[in-house]
Amino acid sequence: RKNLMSASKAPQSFGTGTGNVGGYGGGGSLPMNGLTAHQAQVLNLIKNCPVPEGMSLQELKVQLHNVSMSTIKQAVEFLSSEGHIYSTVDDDHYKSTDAE
Amino acid sequence: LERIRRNKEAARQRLAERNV
Repeated sequence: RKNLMSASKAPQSFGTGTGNVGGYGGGGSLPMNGLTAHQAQVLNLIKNCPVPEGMSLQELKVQLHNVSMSTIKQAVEFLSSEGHIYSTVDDDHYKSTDAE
Repeated sequence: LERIRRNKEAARQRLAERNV
């Protein structure tokens, strides 16, 4: 009997914990420095690209196979409007501004 | 290639403005 009672109590004490979650946008994909998870991923890939003319959208799509092309394009557009990346040989190739 | 360099400068400037 004792066990049963303490067991039924347990969920209640967990309940208070969940209240805290809502505070900061929630869950794994925390934006860093104002970027969404996708934007940060794209920026990282472009930063780490060794090719002189930068990374192509196709390359990004291959690396981020679980992200749709339109999402990638949006991220790239955002990043370039913010100045993190810029287009090189054409609008499909991007380099990171702080890569040098 | 000149265009690329100008793109780069423009992007740098945008980023600098963001960071201020």
